Amino acid sequence: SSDSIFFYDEAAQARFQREQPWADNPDYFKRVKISALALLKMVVHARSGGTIEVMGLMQGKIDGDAFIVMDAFALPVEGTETRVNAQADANEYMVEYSQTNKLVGRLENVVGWYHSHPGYGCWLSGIDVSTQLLNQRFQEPFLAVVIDPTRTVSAGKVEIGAFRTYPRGYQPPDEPVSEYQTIPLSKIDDFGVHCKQYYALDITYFKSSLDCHLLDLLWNKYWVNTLSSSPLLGSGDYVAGQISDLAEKIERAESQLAHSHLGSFIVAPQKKNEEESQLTKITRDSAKITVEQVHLLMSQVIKDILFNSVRL
Amino acid sequence: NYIEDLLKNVRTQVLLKLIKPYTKIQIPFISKELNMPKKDIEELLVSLILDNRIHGHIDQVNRLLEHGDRLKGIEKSTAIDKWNTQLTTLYQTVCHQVC
Amino acid sequence: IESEKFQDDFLMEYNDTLLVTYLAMFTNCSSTMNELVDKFNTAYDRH
Repeated sequence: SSDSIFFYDEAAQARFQREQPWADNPDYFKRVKISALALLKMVVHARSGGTIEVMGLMQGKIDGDAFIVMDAFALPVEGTETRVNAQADANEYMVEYSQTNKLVGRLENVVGWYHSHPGYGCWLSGIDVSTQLLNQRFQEPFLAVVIDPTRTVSAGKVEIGAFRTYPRGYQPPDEPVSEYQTIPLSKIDDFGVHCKQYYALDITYFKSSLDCHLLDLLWNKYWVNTLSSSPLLGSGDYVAGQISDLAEKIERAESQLAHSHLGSFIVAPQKKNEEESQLTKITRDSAKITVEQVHLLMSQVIKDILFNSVRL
Repeated sequence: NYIEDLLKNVRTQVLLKLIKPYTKIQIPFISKELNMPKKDIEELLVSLILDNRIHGHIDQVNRLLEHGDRLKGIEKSTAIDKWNTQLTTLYQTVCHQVC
Repeated sequence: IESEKFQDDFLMEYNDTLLVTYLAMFTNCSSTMNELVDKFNTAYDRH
């Protein structure tokens, strides 16, 4: 029964395409189910890009209000945040890949695109929002997924977000409540301007019985890799960047605080609240950095006690 | 016309792959692995260091390549120092507010 | 691993993490202090 999700019902998909229930409701899609294989491929591809943004496409199907992502493939483009339409370079590749898929009996269509934000969190920038709006206009149903490979390593879990944009001019009835995340100072303006133009979908994962069996076989290898690796040493540059960014945020908050103190007769109460919440955000960011460092150090200390304290 | 450039590219890739796991590598070892004279290895290493493709320096006395950025640890210390300075300023600003 | 070099590097990382924790604690204190000062100034109408 766990493998039944992999069955592709062409008739049902064709019916979805005819009825288009998402056309009248911009909030129609609520969930995303990603297969273990697709997740692994996307994360490995994002990680391979290092500090350069990479992108790819996802194949799958629709099931009610959920996207089901069965597989993903990389596109031969890089630096997606620095160009307006990086996807255009890979158009020929995309078309050829999709056609070849059908020939080998792979029936799933492309249902979305993914790209990486190395070190600066899962959200959609202005360029990403424009790209997704275009995709949703001409290739519905379409999903945007963002992966942060750097934070994946330092946090110890996959940093991933799935998003869909609202049409231009649409005002969502309720303010979407999103999980707080640290945004670097250089990206904070881009984040703030566009954050209300899209919403996040809930992500769950699934795997086949064969995936379960293979992952079980790799259990020991996973533990050998985990015990022998040291993210504390490997993520030095990223941590230094985060601390530098935090220092700049403190500088900004401090200068605004100093100005508000001098002009406290003129400053409206709302602005004061904004400054206070800035310091609260900075505190939260510093706590997050510390907690990650402490977790990594804990693993080092435990390994030291376990393996280096054995006396013959 | 292009053989030398191609050879240099191939040797560069092999060299970078070879020295990746090490912090100190003997130049005679690299020369043996790449099957190249030591003088050519040194020239190649110099050009890669100057191009910033290798972070490290050559110890000609001991015929060693010391791989790894010496400044790597300093970045974190500089960032922490910056944080400390900004905290001091913030603390002073908050204290001024009381007065 | 039992060597002086390993102990040096290990304790260096340990100290760095403790320092980061210390600074984060100070940041939290500064933020709380700022809130307290604002409330104090508002309560006693000191601008």
